[in-house]
Amino acid sequence: FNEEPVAFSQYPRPADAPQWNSDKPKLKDIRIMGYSMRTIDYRYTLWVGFNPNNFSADFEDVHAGELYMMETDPNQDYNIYNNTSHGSLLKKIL
Amino acid sequence: DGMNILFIVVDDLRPVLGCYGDKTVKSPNIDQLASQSMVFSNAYAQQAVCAPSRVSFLTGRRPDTTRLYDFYSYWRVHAGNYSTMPQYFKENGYMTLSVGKVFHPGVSSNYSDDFPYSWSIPPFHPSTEKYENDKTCRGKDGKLYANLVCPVDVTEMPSGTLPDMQSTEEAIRLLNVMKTKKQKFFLAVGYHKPHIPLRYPQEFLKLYPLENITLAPDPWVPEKLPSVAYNPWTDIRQRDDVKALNVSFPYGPLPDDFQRQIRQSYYAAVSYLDTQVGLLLNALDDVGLSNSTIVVFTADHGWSLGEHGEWAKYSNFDVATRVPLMFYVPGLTTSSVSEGEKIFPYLDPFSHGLGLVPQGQSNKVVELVSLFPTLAELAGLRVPPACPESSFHVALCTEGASIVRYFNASEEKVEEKNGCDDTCRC
Repeated sequence: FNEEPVAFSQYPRPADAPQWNSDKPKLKDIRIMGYSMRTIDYRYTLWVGFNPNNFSADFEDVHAGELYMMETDPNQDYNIYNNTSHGSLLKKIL
Repeated sequence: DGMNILFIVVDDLRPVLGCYGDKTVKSPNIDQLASQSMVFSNAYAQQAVCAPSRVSFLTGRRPDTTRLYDFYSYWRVHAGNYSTMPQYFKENGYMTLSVGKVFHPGVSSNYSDDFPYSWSIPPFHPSTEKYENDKTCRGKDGKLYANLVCPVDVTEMPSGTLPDMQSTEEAIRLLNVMKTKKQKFFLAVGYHKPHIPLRYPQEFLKLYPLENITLAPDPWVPEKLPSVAYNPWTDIRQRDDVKALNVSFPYGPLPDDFQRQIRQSYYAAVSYLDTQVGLLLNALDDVGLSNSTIVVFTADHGWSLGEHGEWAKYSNFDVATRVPLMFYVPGLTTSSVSEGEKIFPYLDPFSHGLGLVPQGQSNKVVELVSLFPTLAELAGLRVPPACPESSFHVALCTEGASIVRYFNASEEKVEEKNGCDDTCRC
């Protein structure tokens, strides 16, 4: 009960920039995985390197990050990942 | 002796419903279900694309465990021989039945919707499903196209019907058979709309005059959105009407007027879906099973309607991952009603306004991967154990936790805490 409910989602990408197969990359073409952690207050997403051969994600290889605070930005238009320290969120998502 | 289960899963439905506070969409039948249900306003899919999301919630495992991120592998061969939710009910004495799109068809469900593991009889697919992407949309020039926006005259359609109409008919037929046989059942009904093409009976357009349809509140690509996070909506670009607009890749944008047409047709498709759900629930009443059947209503993921300059799913944005999730549990979410009294009379969206409020609501953040343990608990079955860290070798376990505990929690009423949020406004 006292645990903060969290929802985890993820989405694969073949490259950093949008390309024709960005929406639906085949397993062999996946190079990046975006892992999202959501609570009632925020959505924190890390786009990290992904190896499709052994299904491993490399959280040392961060391609990009997103952080949206739901109370002030419910539509998720203002990514504050680069202007905040989020070590605790990284620890939590790991 | 356990309740029956009616599991309704809708393709690409975001929570644009009256009972989720949406002030545009007419969805009286789903709102009526919500008025008897526990409604979760913060439910999320594990991945915003069909096959990975469906295999995830039907096995109770996350995509990193099913190892399905695309459409091209079958978990029993590729990752592990995981039991599914219908399989578990089947092993516990239920007749398990699949109508329409429950598993994603093709490789990811072994070209069989995982029959016979998951289902007692071969799954039903509407015969008109095969025309879904054919040129059946009449253009201004009178010719037929494979459009994204596709209001149709149903009498002109192949076999004079549409897939979801056929699914409703079959589901109602099965309800009658189960009633006659006095057989406990788990019936999963998967509706196709509002998945693209937005092909629906043209009369539903009357509910949404184009002049009333606005753009998304934030129809631009956010300045600080990492390029990797953006989805370039490739699938809708391949539709004839979008192709003809010749918009640039990857950021477009689509012309404002066409954006409003897409939103108009998405809403119209949702109201069409609502009527199908209404006919199904009305039939549950008619066969006298409303008091002994748990009804679950959800979707496999959402759909972006122009927010962030995006369309379709394929992203981690809330508009693509958040789904409607509600549970009607006789005797728990509502007190049982007297024999013969109707709980779900069909409501016509053309003549019925808003006004229904969820029976219970929770704004707890929950996940579709919790569906399996939650339904097992509601049905009085042993809840599958939590999976160990690595569970590729474990047939029965779940990576989600049952959310039945939130049914009873004295939910902090959102309106008391910080004013009325969208959901309580319905």
